[in-house]
Amino acid sequence: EQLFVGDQVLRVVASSEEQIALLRALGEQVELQVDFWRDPTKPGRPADLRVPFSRLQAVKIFLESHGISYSIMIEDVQQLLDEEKRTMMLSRRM
Amino acid sequence: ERRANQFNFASYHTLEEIYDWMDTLVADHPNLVSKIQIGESYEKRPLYVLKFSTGGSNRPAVWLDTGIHSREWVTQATGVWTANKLAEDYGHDPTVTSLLDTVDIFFEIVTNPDGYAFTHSSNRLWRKTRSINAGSSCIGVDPNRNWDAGFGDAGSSSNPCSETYHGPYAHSESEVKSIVDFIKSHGNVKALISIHSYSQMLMFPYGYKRTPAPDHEELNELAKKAVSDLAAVYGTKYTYGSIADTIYLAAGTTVDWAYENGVKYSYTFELRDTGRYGFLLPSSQIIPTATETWPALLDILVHVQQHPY
Repeated sequence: EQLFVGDQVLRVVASSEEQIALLRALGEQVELQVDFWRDPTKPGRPADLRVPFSRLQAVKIFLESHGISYSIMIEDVQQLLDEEKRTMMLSRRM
Repeated sequence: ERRANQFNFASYHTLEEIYDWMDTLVADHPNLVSKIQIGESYEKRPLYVLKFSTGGSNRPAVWLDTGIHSREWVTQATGVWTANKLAEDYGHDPTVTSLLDTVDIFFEIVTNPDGYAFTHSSNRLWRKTRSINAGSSCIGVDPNRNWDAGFGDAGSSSNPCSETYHGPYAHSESEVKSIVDFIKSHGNVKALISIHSYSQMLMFPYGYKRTPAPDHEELNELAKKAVSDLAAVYGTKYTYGSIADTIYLAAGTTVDWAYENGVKYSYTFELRDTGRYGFLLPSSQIIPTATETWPALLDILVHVQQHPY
């Protein structure tokens, strides 16, 4: 089973086409293992990317160094997955 | 004795639970719903479609599918709720009754069963199919880039490790090919609605090119009405338009293939996002999501019924 402990989902809002191109380039860097949940589309429209815990620092530095604004949408993906699993088990017991 | 109304629609379910529930739905509505198998997945799971029909011969039909991207769990859950709603409302709601008296509906609730099973057993965030790619250690093809409509062009990847890998050739995935074969052999499918999550959009062709579709104006007006009726339920705001205009160029998608193969009313939904959970939308939001989607779906279905071609 793949675990996602410490992984975060960042909500990124690019302000220009140039920043969108940078985000797409970020997605192509295989070593960063970024998983776009919602792809970058147009300036002002949010993009969501899941970043493994081990790559968080590198990705955040990338975003900050290019002046791309972001917020943390999900603090810890695994916590939500555990909660989801608990809910399903409870439902099944009922 | 099991009955479909004992099923918890407000919870997420495994593939086995959904497949079992399909049988109870058929048992509860034997004169309306039947289950057909249109093929097998890569890992040999049956591809089941619920057929809603009140009779007739090869009536005009609507194709609905949910969950081609396996991790979009609210989509399959909405599919289950919606299928139940269709069955329960027939004979009670005049709109649904009139619709099903003239139109057949084919509903594939778990369009990517291998991926869905994998999200329950091994990787909750799996999107693609589970086919092996020759020469690569990466598994799976994006089944929404695998259709023969601009196959391999912009917005799809030739890298098997990418989430948008288009596959070795168009319709390489049995999950896709089975739908293609079914719709082509049916010959009278008038609408196709492919449901995803979670960007709150209602889109139509084209995705692989920026040229407006010949029916752009009609498709756009209908989308406008549908998202307006959706928003009236809980105020959820959707954007709408062609795929290329609304998101970006995306080649090889379901709706482009359908449109290019004569299915005029081809739409794709991106269901609700709270902005906080993404693919991990809490199960408490399943019914609100399905409930608000229903009037939008019904708008499209009724339009199809009233605009034969």
